[in-house]
Amino acid sequence: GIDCSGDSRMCCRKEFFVDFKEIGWEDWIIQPEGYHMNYCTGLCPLHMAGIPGLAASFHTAVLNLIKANNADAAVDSCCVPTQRRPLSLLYYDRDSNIIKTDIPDMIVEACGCT
Amino acid sequence: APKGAWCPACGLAALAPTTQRDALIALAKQSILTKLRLQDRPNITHPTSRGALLTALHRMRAQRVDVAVSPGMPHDGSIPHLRPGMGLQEYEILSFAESGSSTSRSVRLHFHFTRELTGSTEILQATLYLFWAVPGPRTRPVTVRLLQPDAMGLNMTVASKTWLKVQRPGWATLDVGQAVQSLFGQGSQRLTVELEVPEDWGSPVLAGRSDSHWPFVAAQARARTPHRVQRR
Repeated sequence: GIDCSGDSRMCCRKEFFVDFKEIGWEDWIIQPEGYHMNYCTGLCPLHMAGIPGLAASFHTAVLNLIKANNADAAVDSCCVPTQRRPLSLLYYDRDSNIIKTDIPDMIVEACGCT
Repeated sequence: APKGAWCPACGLAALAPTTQRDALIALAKQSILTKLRLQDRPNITHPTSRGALLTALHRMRAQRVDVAVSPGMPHDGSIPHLRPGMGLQEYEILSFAESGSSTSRSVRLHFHFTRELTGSTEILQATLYLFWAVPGPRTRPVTVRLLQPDAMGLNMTVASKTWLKVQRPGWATLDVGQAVQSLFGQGSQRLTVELEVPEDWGSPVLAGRSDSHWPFVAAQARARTPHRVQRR
């Protein structure tokens, strides 16, 4: 997958870090210090459809051209997460018990076109 | 998106940077609270001391390495270690004791579990950790009763009773998985442990709350599998 940088308009992963201290949650969330709430954004032109991330090889480029020429056969394509990982939290609950849990699929690692 | 149609992903990009940031932070908060089954962020009344937390985490790790169950609780069919759930969210819970009523020879300890957990998880295992600061070996055992509220919630009934031999100062563990599981099953949220020592002991010698040897229950729980309706 590709990380968004500069004025890239193609499908990419936008990093966004939520610092728990900044939002006043550091008193009840012991670990970690924040949450990487990355998200996918950018365009998925039809000839990019179905390829995780951006074209990175000659073969893929040719495949894209074939797809582009048959554009009318293709349907819409969206920029979505292709890899995600859990968010591990150590936090206090209402009774001041300490809970450790891994929330699955909370952090986007990579994006690609459907 | 075609001209004029509203594109959900683009909507965010169209916002001013500060508005966009506020929207993302609100989304992050909501997402975490929803996944933790919390209505709102908890307000912490008495945070655990760092020492007690580190001691408890260290004890739990040491216990896992030993994989030895204490001599105290006879195995009365403790919760069979259910196969780790494939992809189901799991929880490790550390509940530190709250002091209850006490006499010259007994003390009650209360352990609270929140409704979010008792209603939506199943207990895989639970262990009570007690630190004895007695000066030397004691011949006669400590009586440990696990109490839970009766059906009306008015009186406490004895859920199980066991004897704990204290050979030397240090940590002792008891398997309380069955008792915690039945509590959760009845929708109750509080486990009460009563410790009674023989006459020649003097008062039950447990470390003080400020000390990092305060009693705690370490439990492993797993989200209940969502109820599936089988269509035939």
